[in-house]
Amino acid sequence: SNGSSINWPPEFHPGVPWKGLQNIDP
Amino acid sequence: QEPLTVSMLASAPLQEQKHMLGERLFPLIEAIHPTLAAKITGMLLEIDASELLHMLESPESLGSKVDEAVAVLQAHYAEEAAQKAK
Repeated sequence: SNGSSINWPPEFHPGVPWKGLQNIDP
Repeated sequence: QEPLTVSMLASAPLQEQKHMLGERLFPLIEAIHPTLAAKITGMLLEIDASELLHMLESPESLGSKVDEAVAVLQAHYAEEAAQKAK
């Protein structure tokens, strides 16, 4: 997308529902 | 904690499957790379659930994937740094 790769990869944190790439590119 | 099985995963939606796998993978990855564990787990969750299940049972497979992920991550950060420097 438009430069949002700066936040790639999405982080996984225990106890937090995983949303995959939606975590960084809503 | 009981082992994660294919049938346990099969009954859950994809997003939930990845979350279940992430909960199991994270502590193993954290033991290898405490500072990058959240990022590495996020990267590995892009892999197929069946392969992730195999990695949970095989420390060697997990270790080599973690090494691979760290290399990709470092290359990504280096590229970002180079772009910022422009």
